[in-house]
Amino acid sequence: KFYTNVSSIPPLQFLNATQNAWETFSKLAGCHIGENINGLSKLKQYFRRFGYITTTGNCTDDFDDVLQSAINTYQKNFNLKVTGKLDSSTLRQIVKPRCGNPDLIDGVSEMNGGKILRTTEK
Amino acid sequence: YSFFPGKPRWPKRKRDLTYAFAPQNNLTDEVKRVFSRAFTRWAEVTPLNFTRSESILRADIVIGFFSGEHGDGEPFDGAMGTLAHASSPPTGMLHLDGDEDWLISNGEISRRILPVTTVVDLESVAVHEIGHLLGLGHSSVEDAIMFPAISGGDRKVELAKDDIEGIQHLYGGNPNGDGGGSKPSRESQSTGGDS
Repeated sequence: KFYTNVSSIPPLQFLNATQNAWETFSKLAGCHIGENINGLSKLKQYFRRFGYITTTGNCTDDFDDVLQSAINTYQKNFNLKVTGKLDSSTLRQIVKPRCGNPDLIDGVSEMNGGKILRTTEK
Repeated sequence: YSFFPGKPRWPKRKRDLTYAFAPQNNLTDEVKRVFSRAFTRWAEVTPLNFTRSESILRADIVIGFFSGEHGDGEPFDGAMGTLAHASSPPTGMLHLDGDEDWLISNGEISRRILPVTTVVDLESVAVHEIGHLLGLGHSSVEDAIMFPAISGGDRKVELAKDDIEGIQHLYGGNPNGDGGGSKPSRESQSTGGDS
């Protein structure tokens, strides 16, 4: 559906503003390594979709090293404090609508790493 | 800025690119003009020109709105979530999620046009996806067009320094422009398209 100006947007669109397939990730705040929490498998699928997890096979609800490494890289790419934890600022970023293209292809990210390299070259 | 692996770009003989819209979408001229403006933003800072074609068979780039599974193995997920995706050069596919509510803003530049909402600014997403079509990957610079996320109600259509440096690394600057340092008015530019 296309809205041709701001005033044509029905109020319902503002009320539903937090409804989003990824909003359920918000309840994972505070999870840490070693825990098994319902919903972490979906978060792993999210990270796999955008290239942060490259392992194949079923995603489990375990907060394991693979997930922690994915969170670390995600936080680096999005200029967040690198904690490896599902803190509120990381989850706020994760649930935002975004481009479907992956951030990493074949496990390689230049989003932030490339910038550092180019600066060194200069 | 970043690139796709292997740094694919449109070949040198392809500086005049054509784009077409999937006919089944029956898009209005108003929607098509949004894409024309989006292409113009990249044309201003590169040697590339973009012209609309009526034939998807002859066009270098095909743009379409699709819902759910649509044949490329990357299904859309309904409202919000993923908004669009695009291929690297020289494939030329730009797909937008047909389940989104899209806002057509008429040229305003304001950074935030609405309080939090599920309506997404179409031109902002179009400019980003065209960056992918030309060879750019995602950027960590939050002000850059190629930053991967955008909130509902946000509008970001102006190329940042990071975007311009990235695209000029691939294609060089606009021989008729100033390289993107200070932008001339868009109305005075002749960059192809249908506007």
